[in-house]
Amino acid sequence: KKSVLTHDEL
Amino acid sequence: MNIFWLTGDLSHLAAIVILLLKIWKTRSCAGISGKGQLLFALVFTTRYLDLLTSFISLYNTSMKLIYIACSYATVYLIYMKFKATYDGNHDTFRVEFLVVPVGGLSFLINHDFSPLEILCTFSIYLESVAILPQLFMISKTGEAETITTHYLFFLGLYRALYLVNSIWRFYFEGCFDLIAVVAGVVQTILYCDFFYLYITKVLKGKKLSLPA
Repeated sequence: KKSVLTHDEL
Repeated sequence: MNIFWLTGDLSHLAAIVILLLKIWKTRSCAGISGKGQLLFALVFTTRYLDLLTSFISLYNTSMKLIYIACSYATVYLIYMKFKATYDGNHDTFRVEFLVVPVGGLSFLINHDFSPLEILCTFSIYLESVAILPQLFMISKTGEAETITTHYLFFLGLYRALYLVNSIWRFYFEGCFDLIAVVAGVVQTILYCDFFYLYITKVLKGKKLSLPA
């Protein structure tokens, strides 16, 4: 699973 | 988005802009680790490759572009425009000792074994330790200009705020990223000693200097 947080967070 | 996330981003932006303006206004990069800034440019480049594959929001895209542009501008000022003022003799941290292990770790521990995800994970691990060349340089020279300490303070504060943001998102959004949280804890711990000196010295109007 992709690390969701690290793509919408900076 | 919550208040900790936003203030974290703004703190990060403040750090980057403070450093860039300091170098530009004083026409000097004395006391700044060029190697550290190269690492941050590498961090932003490898993390924000997702600009090419996914769109989150106008805010997200523009902030990423600003971070990348500012970090490359800083590297340009240090290694090209104001190269004569660069204190290479004190910037002797061996960055390969960070990049190689971090590269290996990102291959071993990641959420998805794909090039973009490995690079993004690499950037998170690398960011957590990318301040070490700068801290090493300060420990070698034994002092830092006050404006440099403001830069470090905002850079450290940003990740601490992001940790609170992670707790917030865990409770209110049910999402949790172990890699980002562990790296964030490591990153914040590295700043603790500096935070102590910043609060006890710099905020009381004294220059940050270490005992010989």
